[in-house]
Amino acid sequence: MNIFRLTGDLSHLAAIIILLLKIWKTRSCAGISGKSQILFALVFTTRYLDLLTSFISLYNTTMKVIYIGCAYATVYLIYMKFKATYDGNHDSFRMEFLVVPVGGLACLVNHDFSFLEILWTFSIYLESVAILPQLFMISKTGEAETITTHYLFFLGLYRALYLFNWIWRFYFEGFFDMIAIVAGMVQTILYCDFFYLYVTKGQGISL
Amino acid sequence: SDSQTDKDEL
Repeated sequence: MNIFRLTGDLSHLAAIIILLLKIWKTRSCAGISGKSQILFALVFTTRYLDLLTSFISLYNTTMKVIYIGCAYATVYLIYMKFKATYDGNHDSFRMEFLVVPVGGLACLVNHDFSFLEILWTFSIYLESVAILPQLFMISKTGEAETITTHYLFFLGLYRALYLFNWIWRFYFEGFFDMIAIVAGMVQTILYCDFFYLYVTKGQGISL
Repeated sequence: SDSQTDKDEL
């Protein structure tokens, strides 16, 4: 654990909580892509199956359970509780265009051809592109509320901080994981355009 | 370890 890893995790947690609270407080999921949230729930589910097979630390278990719980709670709010406010017409990105190629890639490029390892790899690849339906939705509607942009900022910041964590770990522990690093770079790059808008416009974005 | 996954990372 280093400072980049910890702040990355906290940034990720902040993003998830911000989104949940926004939907809960406004009683609306307008402007939020339910498809991105389904993909994130799938990411956490496939990555954290090791909760059932191995114990790493209390911190590790707690964060995994919180991430999974919040992901499903968010999907529930969007598709069940506040379904009437869900803007399905603008959330038109096809999830299978991401899930199928990512699944194929996970089977081809992984560290070990085993069930849990392939699901872990799948989750890493899928996470890197899971935000695309949300970004696509913003580009279609041409706007994003301030609180939505805060959510995206912390979500993007998290993986960028993990990149620094991996640089740190390479220098001080000689550790590197090429799959996580390359996927993390792709993920961070996808947010660059958004980061630029967030910093220059500050408030809600309108294209 | 050069390319082992780290399940401690989230």
